Amino acid sequence: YSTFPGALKWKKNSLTYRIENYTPDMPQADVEKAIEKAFAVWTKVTPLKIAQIYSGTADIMISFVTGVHGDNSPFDGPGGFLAHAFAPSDGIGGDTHFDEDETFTSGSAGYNLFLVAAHEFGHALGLGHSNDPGALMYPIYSYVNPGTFSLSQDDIQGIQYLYGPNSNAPNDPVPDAPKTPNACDPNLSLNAVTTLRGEMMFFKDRFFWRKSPYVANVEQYTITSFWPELPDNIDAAYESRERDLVYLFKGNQVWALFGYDIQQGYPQSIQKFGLPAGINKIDAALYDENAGKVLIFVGNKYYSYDEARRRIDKGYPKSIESSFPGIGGKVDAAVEDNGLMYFFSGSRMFEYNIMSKRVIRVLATNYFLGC
Amino acid sequence: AYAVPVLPDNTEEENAEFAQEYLRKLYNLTSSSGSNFRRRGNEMTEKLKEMQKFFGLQVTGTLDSSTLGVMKKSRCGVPDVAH
Repeated sequence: YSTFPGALKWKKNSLTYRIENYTPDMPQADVEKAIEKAFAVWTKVTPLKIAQIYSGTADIMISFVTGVHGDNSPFDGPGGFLAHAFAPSDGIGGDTHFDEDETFTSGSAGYNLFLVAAHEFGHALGLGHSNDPGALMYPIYSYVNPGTFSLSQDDIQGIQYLYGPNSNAPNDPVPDAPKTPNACDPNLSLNAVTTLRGEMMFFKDRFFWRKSPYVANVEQYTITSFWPELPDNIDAAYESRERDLVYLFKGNQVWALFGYDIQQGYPQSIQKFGLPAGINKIDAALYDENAGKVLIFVGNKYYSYDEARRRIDKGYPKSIESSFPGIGGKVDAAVEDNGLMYFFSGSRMFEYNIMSKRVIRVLATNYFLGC
Repeated sequence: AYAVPVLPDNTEEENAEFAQEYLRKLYNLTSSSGSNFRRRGNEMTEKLKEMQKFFGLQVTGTLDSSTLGVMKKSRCGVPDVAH
C-alpha cells in the first residue's frame, strides 16, 4: 500500500459526504446505495464514521463530471481514467469526481460504481495506489462481485496505518482478508497451468502469472482484469495447438481463449469432451503434442481425448500412478512444454520425460515463477 | 501470432504519443515538447521504467506491448494536486 507524502489523513474520525449530482446511468437510489456501501468498506475496519449530508459543504464532496471540470485534471472521455479523488485536507481535499463519460452500473457491465467509489474513497481517506494486484487500491479497474467483495490485507494494513483498527471489531477483518498469492511462497500450490502461444500462464485463486520466454520476471494480474467473464479459482487449462485455442475449465463448464480474446459461444459443458456423465469437474489437463492427445486428469485417474475424433480414446480411464509412476497419483495442474510434462501437486512440481516414462526432476511448484 | 493482448492497430507514433500523455499525467513526465531531444528521451525512459517497476513488468525503459497493454487498461486518475 502507499499513503500520500506526509501520510495525509483526516484529523477527526467523524466525516461527512455530500452527493452533489447523480449519474443518469443508474437510478438515484442505486447511486446512493453504492456510495454508502463504498464508505462502509472503510468504516468497517477503522474508527471512522462517515455520514451523508444534503446541503452545505461536506468534507467529501462527490460529483459526476466530464472533461475539463475546474480542477486542472480533466477527464478523458470513455475508458482511460474513470475517476479521481483528492487526499485529505481542507477545501478540495477528499473531494471525489467520477467521469460521467463512463457507464456506471450496479453490476458487471460498464464500471461498477461501488467498486470505483470504494477505490476513490481510499484516496479521499489518505491511501495512495498499491502495486498489489489483489488490492482495492491497485490503480487498474477489475470487476469483482460486489456481493463477495472484501478488502485485501494490503488495503486494511494501509488504512489502519493511518487510523488504527475499528475499536468495536479490532481484529476481525484482518485474518479473513484475502492475501494476494506470492510467487515466492515455498508452499505455493496452483489451480491450473497452460501454455499460450509460447507464454506460460499459472492460475491461482483470482490471479494468474504470465511468463513470457523473452522476459525474466513474471507478471501478476487478476483474471478479471483481462477477462471479466471468467470465474476465479479455475480447475484446469490446456492449449490446443491445432486449434490455437486455450481451454479453461471450472466445474462442468469450459471457456476458450483465442490469444487473449474469449471465444464466442462459451462457456460450454465439459461433456463436449466426451467425459462420463458423472464427472462434473476435472483437476488438470495437458496437451500431449507428441501423441496429439489431450490428457484429462480426474482424481487418481486420467482420460485421453482425441481432438480430431472428438472423443475419449478406448481403454480409458487409466490410473495416473500406473502410467506416470512417481508423480503421486493425483495432480492439481499439468502442462507439456518442450517435450517434457510437468505435473503440479501441492508445493511440488514433477518434471516427467515422456520418452523414458519417468520423473527426471522433482522441483518446487514455483520453479517457473522466477523466484 | 503473439500471445500478448491484441491492441487496437494504432500506429507506433500514436502509441508513443499515448504513452507520453499517460506518463505526463501519472508520472510527472515534463512536457514532451522540450528543446533538448536527448534529455527528453532520457526522461521518457526513466518514467517508463518507473511505471514498469510499479506494475511488475519487465523494466526495459522501452514501450513494449505488455507496457502499452497495461497503459490502455481503464484505471483511476490522479488529480494534479500540485496545481
